[in-house]
Amino acid sequence: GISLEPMRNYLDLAYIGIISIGTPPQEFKVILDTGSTDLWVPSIYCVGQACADHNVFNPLLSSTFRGSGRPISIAYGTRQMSGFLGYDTVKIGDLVDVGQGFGLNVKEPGKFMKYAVFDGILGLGYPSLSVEGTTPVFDNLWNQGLLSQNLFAFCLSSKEEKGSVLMLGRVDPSYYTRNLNWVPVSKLLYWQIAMDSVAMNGKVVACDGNCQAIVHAGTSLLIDPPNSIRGIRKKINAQHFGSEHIIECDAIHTLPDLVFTINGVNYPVPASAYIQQAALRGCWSSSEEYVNKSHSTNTWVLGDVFLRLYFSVFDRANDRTGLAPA
Amino acid sequence: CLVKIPLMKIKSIRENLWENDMLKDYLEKYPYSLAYKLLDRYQDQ
Repeated sequence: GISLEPMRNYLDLAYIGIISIGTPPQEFKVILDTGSTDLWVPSIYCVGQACADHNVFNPLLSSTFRGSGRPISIAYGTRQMSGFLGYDTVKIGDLVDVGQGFGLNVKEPGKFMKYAVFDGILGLGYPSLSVEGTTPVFDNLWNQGLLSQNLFAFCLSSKEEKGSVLMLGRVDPSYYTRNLNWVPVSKLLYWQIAMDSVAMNGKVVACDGNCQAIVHAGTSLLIDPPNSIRGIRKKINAQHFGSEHIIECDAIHTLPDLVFTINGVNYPVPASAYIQQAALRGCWSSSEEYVNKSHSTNTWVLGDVFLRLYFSVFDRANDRTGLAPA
Repeated sequence: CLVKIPLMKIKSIRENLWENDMLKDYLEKYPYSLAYKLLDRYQDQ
């Protein structure tokens, strides 16, 4: 089984939840990610330093494990996870998901995974992204009657440890203000929606007259398509650094909001949010290398930077996302 | 009816690579352009 999830970016994964797999349960720290659909964790069959630093699943210790012997491969944006498919009980919060298919990783996607605090990934994208023949975790929860509504929601806090939450089956309105603005999903792969424009100081600087945006809990940045970066980079006087851009930190106090207009509603993002401050680096990612290609995607990624400001609902029943100030 | 899963904010691989002075090497080796190339191909198909 092969799955391709090109927007997954390991580098910036920032929010983890705890799940357990097997009987008795074995615990894992997983990224809750709307940009992919599969669940995978490292297994005891994984060799190398990267796996040695993480919790690994031991199927021999689980009485409910069923192996399939089927090799799987999940290709992410720049790397790949390889392993085999197994089935076991997955516990997430108080929910018990029986017979869940998941990947047992036998090879970590690169030695850089040694620097990952998380063990695996739990995808919340559409089933069409998943390894063929497997049912994603969220779909299984719904199919097994464990949720009252076919939706989930994220509230992400900028605080280091506490305050962030994934809601399953219902939305708690105390987490947002005003009304949820609903936007239909335009492509049932990612949580992809149409965006009207991106503006600064009242002037459109990108996405003039419509583009696509992926509402992406699980990746931390705003990622703009390569063909839109030049204008914005000029406006904020950012310097090229590898495939990213850096900016003087003082600029955080002077730069204007980036205003994303989606379905006629404005979503301002202040400079203090869209500039990532760590030592003297920051700004958002792009790929200059790809600018001159004749065929280039025009898809933005609205990651955690955006979702810390806006509460997000992912409504599978109606194929729409809801956004409101968090 | 409502299941809340607490999430924790962690240090990203980017931050860890930065602290170990490996971020630039990583970004040169695995630029985002690869992801965009894949996305284009995928959407075409």
